[in-house]
Amino acid sequence: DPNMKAGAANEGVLANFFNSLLSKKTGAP
Amino acid sequence: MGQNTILEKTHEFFQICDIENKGFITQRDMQRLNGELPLSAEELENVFDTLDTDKNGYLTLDEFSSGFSEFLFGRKVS
Repeated sequence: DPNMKAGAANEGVLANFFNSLLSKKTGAP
Repeated sequence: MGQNTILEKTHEFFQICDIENKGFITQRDMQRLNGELPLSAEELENVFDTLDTDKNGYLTLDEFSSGFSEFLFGRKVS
């Protein structure tokens, strides 16, 4: 599965992205 | 994190990206996050490509949430 391979390669970037979203304060102006 | 919280967060994050409330996220929407998140344009492009599993250029809530699950649990939840 090529998607799985790409997913593994970008795992760190994806984790970074979701971690950033998790730490981002939402609803702020 | 409970299942409802995950669902809430998924919607919340999706809406951060889908600021026009289109129901999908484009590569352009993703690039708007460049100033808001500590990620480079290239990294955001990578994130988009990774989440856009059917490679149609549109990121749906479904694709987004499966990417989020993958991040949370280390595997895809279908």
